[in-house]
Amino acid sequence: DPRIGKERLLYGRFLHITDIHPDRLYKEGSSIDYVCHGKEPSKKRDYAPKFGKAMAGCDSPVDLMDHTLRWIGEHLKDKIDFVIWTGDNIRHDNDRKNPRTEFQIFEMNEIVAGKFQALFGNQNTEDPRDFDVDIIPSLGNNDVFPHNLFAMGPTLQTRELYRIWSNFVPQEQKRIFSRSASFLTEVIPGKLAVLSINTLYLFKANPLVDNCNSRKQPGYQSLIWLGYILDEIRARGMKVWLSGHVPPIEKNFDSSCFHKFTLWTYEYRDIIIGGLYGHMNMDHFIPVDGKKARKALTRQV
Amino acid sequence: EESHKFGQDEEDQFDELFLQSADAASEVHLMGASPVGKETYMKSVRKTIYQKIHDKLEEIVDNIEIGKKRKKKKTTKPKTLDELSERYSIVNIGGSIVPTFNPGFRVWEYNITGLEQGTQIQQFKPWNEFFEDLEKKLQTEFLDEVAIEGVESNKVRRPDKTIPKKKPESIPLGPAYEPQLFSPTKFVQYFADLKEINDEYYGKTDSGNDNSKAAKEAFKFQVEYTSEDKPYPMESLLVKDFLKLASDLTQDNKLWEIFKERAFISSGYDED
Repeated sequence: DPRIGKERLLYGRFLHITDIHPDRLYKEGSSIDYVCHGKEPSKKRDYAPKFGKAMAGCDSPVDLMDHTLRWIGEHLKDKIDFVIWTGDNIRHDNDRKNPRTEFQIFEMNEIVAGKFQALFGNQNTEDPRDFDVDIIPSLGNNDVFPHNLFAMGPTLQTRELYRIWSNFVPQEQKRIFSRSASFLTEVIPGKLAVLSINTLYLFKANPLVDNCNSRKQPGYQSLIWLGYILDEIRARGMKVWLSGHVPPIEKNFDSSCFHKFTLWTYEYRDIIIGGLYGHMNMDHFIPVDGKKARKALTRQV
Repeated sequence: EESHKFGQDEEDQFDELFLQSADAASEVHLMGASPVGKETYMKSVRKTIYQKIHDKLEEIVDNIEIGKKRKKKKTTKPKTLDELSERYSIVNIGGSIVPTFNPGFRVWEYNITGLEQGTQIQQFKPWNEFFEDLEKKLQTEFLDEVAIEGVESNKVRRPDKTIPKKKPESIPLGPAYEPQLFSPTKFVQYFADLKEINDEYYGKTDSGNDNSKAAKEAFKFQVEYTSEDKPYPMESLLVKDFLKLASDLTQDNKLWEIFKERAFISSGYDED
């Protein structure tokens, strides 16, 4: 690794983790019916257990997050090359008595980023950018305030986000990150990269996204960034994984954004290995058709 | 029969609409981590997206058979699985840690054979210079566009830079399509069985054990399945392997049930 002047052993493995949603208000033994936020349970079935309960609707107890990271540290950390971590690092905004604040969102994101840093950072150096395992975070729709709404940078939110992720985002991308909240990490220098794509600029639930056709739209600007980056990766003979929070499928993206994004993945099929996303909480895959995307765009024109 | 067909079409339309317009974000906003409409969503994925792929694969088989009889028939449709798979890319969507279902994550494995013998890193402009240039380009681009949009008389259509040029034919396909360096080869899906973990934890703390020790002992992830596991083992994780799986999932209800069970991270979720 020429960045740190050290040899690195590669394992040919990496981790994808997503949607941790830790909730500091989660209280063991409280009522599930009241999102596990402290109210006494009415019956035994309503009891919020220590590590959380599947399908109950509560967010993650902090214990679940901490033990998950501990388990990864003990069983996987020494066997992987990098971590793709696709966002949503705070509870949902579904408790009317306890609405989330912008401060809480940033604070929890900072706490979770700190835990990743502690787990995967090199403990034998004072350089906070020296990682045993590279981490590539991306922005979730719940990591912004109000949820889903994220304006094109530079804004207070992109600045704050850079501060929180400053050890994960390569320094030379600080200015571009402040615009796009997206970045590139070389996980194997000169060979393999991972793109962290801010999918909120393409997400139809973001009230600031109308389409990806108007040149002032954040999605349009974001796709221009993507194009330059993919061109450079191709020129360097590298390969790349795409990553982000909201999956680029019709259900989630504005149609012009969906078709254009799909077309980029199609036309750069010589370098793009695949895409890893979160948000939907279900393990599945969606094939997207590049030729169909071009036809749809041609029709639009 | 006609009325049945009509009903069927209506249902298909509903599925298509569900896929395109249902707003996952507002569901999440209202319901937090609760699983809402996930089975309906999966059903629509199967009926629309996976079924279309199955139909296209069937066409390939048909074309091959027709081709034997009428060799010179020209068609723009893909003639082989490789040609069809080239059209697609795969959006992989991960299970979450938040217990909408059980917590889960995935470890991907990829081919690094030959990396050490690879050619030396070519000398390129340092990344900081590239990003400095890019910053200037994006700034100019944005200011130009805003200025142009502000001028009403400007009727000249400028090329849309968010539509990529076609990939030059001379460039070979990448690791998603042909086995090579960095091709994904396998994945291992891990999950935490929360019921089992909580039961074990409370069993230990009831008997007077130290809570933090009991928590450490009880909490574990286990392998839920791997991409090589039955009943639909994948030879590799190239795009064509995903297409074949999508097609198989439309044809075999037992496979589909297992696929769904895995999609819902072995939580036993059933919308009904």
